[in-house]
Amino acid sequence: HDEYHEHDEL
Amino acid sequence: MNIFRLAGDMTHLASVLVLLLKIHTIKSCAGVSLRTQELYAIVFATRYLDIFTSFVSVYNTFMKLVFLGSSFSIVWYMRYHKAVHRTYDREQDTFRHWFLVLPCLVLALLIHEKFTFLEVLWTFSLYLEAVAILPQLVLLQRTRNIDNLTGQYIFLLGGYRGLYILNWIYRYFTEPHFVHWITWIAGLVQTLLYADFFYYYFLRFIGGRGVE
Repeated sequence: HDEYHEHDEL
Repeated sequence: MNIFRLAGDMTHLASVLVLLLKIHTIKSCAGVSLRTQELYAIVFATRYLDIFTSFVSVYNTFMKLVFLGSSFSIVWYMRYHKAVHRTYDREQDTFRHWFLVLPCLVLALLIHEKFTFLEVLWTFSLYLEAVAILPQLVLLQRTRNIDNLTGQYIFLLGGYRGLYILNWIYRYFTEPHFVHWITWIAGLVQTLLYADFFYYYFLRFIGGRGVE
């Protein structure tokens, strides 16, 4: 899956 | 985006605004730890490097810019604005904050999800955010008299952490494969440190003026 996609929080 | 996450972000934003209000209008940073604020500036600078490489939403990018800008401007005010700097409790704010940075960096190099530059720095920012409040906690214990705005700042920061945990619980049950051990454990440690903060915050209001 997209490498940085999970960092959708601040 | 769920209601807990949004409420958490708004609480976080409110905490920063309260701090900026205190610094801007009262020209005072009494009771505020510059070392904690410097750690937050490092936290946001290392976490939001992905602002250049990944786009989640206009909301995310906007909030990242707000947190970056506000954290660095708070540090600037406390260090270089004459009237604000005069109110800084320099003698009390002596926590060796650099001793927190190095262990967090080593830990991020050892324990991470992926060994890439951005990912290790992102993990480092999670570990550092978890302990960044410690200099503020020490300063609070030393100064004893905290004013309303400082108290509200701390209260809002704690609320932000608590709401993020509710957000993770919600996401765990509503989104498939939403498992982020590093984020959760670092967030839990951070929230427990804030629980200590709340203890002093409530003592301040229950017991009147001082924190014993």
